[in-house]
Amino acid sequence: VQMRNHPRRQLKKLSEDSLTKQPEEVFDVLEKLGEGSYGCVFKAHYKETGEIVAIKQVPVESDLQEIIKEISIMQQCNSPHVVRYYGSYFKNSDLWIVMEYCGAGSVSDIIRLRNKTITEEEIATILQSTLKGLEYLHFMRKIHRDIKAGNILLNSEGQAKLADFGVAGQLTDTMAKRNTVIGTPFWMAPEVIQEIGYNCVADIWSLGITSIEMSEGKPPYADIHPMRAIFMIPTNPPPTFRNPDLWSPSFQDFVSQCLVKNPENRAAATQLLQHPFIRAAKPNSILRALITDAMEIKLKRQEEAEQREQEDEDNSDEDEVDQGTMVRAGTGDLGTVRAAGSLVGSLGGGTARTMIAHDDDDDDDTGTMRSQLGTMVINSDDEEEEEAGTMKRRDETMQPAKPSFLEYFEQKEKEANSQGGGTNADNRRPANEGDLEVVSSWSVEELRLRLASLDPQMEQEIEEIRQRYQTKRQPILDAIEAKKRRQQNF
Amino acid sequence: LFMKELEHIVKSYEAYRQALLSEVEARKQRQQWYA
Repeated sequence: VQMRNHPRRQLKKLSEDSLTKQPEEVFDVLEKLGEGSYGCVFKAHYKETGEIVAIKQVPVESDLQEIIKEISIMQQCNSPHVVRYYGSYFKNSDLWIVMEYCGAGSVSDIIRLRNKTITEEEIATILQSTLKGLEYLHFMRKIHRDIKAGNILLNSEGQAKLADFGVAGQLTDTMAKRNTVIGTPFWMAPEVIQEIGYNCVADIWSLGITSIEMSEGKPPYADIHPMRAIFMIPTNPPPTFRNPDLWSPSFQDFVSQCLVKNPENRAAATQLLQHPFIRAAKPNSILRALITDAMEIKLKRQEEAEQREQEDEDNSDEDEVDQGTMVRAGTGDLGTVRAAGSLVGSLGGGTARTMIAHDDDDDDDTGTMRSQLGTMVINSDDEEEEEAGTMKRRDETMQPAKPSFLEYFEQKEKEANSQGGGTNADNRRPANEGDLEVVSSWSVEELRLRLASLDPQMEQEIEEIRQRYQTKRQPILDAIEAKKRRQQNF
Repeated sequence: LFMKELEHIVKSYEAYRQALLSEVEARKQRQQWYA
């Protein structure tokens, strides 16, 4: 399955001639691979050489700053352990980013497709390639900031490559430690959460969490709300395996060396490559069975989805002429896309909720399916730059929003007072702990109901403020878009 | 700014959650004592 399209030689860059043409003249878009942070990823055929590439199509209204950063970081990297960047095009309202295709998809796709975790032997091999990628990246003074199984891609030969640099950061000499809260909550290092500044070893913590994720199918704390996990990660001792008896002492030792809370005492990628667990790793070829298995399941599901669609189409043809015409038009245009789209839908078996329910910051990249565990970006980099310069201004204008439950308490108290019950209106101090005393007047049933509704309520409020900030950013994004339209392909 | 607002909301909810959990626990203990 996977060898059919495997290129013999490694594409370095698209030719000048290719870059001057319209992308659809250069590529045959074959099928949709998944949906990512900023758009969809397609498998495509590069007509000039016959090679297979991945194309990320990003709508221009997306956060271009992040996308440009991602392109820039990929462009600067030249490693077999980092997904390669070939070139970009502007097409209508989309930016097409052409990248290296990794046929087996991400490690989390493989786990999800097969519905089983990976063996310790396979994990060692994947970790070895990943560590080589991290060693290179850290040598280049870059931090990935979102290491997780969803962002480790495997090519058809079983070589692991780092992908999705949407949130990666560059360290400069003057800024040896960054302080932006970024990444995916369950994989985030304590120092990243605490905003005390972090460096490359933050990726090593995430790698330790990824090791547990690959072994157990999910990262520690995945069953609890990500916002609560954020409080627990810096407070609790480093996480360990749920059932340590299942894993060798060497693997456990490797994970414990990644999950050292004090970043100063945490091992670097170069040191970890010398760890006995990694040194004993078998060659990439041991992943072949795993990859073939996953790809066969994927192909089977794709065929089933196509068959279902064909049946639906036939039915709608029989039913109504108008509906039939509509379906045909869609199929003609995006036939394989629709099929793969159904596949993506059918894979949604994860249980953990995304950090911000409506945010599209998911893992993505060449050959990756949509993940259920989202990436969290709190401060954007332009905010960081502002911090370095004129950050004082922020505090002066800061007016934190009052959570709705506090408003609810106030309203309740007001009602109680207006009924002649309470006389302590002067003592009421909004947003203070005193407001919480009202809980003692509720029944146990009511307390339970309120506990249950807490997370959705919080998520809704977070979404509201996210949207408020998005509205503020829109005029700036529009200006960027206007400028961008004047640019050429690059 | 967004970060600060977010932090404020999360901390407030966390305090609220703790208050609810403590109250549930207190009721449980009270019930046991009566029993």
